[in-house]
Amino acid sequence: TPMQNDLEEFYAMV
Amino acid sequence: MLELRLVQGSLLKKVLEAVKDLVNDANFDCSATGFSLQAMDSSHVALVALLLRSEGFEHYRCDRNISMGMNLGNMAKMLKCAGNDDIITLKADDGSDVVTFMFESPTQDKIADFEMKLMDIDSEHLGIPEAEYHAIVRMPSSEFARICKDLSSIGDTVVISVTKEGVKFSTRGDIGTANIVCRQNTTVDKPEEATVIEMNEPVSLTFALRYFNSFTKATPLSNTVTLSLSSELPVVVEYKIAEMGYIRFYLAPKIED
Repeated sequence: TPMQNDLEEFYAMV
Repeated sequence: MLELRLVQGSLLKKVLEAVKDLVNDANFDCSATGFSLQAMDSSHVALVALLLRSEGFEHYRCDRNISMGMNLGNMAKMLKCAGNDDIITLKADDGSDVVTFMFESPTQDKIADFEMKLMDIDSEHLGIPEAEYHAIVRMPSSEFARICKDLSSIGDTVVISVTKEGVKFSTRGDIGTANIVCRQNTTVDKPEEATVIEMNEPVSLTFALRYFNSFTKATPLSNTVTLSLSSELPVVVEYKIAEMGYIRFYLAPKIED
């Protein structure tokens, strides 16, 4: 099964 | 003082039905722009962003920016008590720890108010930059919901591939495989029945189907859905809310280990 990314890897916390 | 009067109260009922299973607690932010929410699901894989613009409300009073923490399950329970034709008004006093939902029947012969406790929520806001997407697919929301439901009976993940041929949704599971191709189709009677594919570059991404099935709970809000796809970026699944704004779901792609 492919690994699941985390959204925080794509978008910065503000 | 906050007072928002929404003549088409059913919109708010539908919004809650669309988000309550994905996110438990969230801050609703109220400003001159409108009534908005941004919240991630507990696994930090999906995010929902809602905007209901102030112009879409019959009356919109928001004296200062305010953030109201609500349990979405409880809010959905309260809004279920509103009739589909009811006018819904949200009210909160400055510094208050409660929000009041007022439901008025269209003929004004029944008026109810429900008061709900607010909660303190540490919200984590993500900054989502504007992106150029490799492909944007607009299709009937009911068709998208049907595809997600059908594929989830076969497999757990979906590969969405956009090429010149169309958009392909594929899955595989223990019992076999499934591929559904939707071609661009703009020669339909009604624009909302069209499938429109704007492609700058072919793109193929893998996602968990259970999140897509959760997003499709927003189907009653819009006849069409837009999927914005770029390699190695989260997909954006957008349902426009007529005259008012949108509900957008962001889902991180899966990557091969």
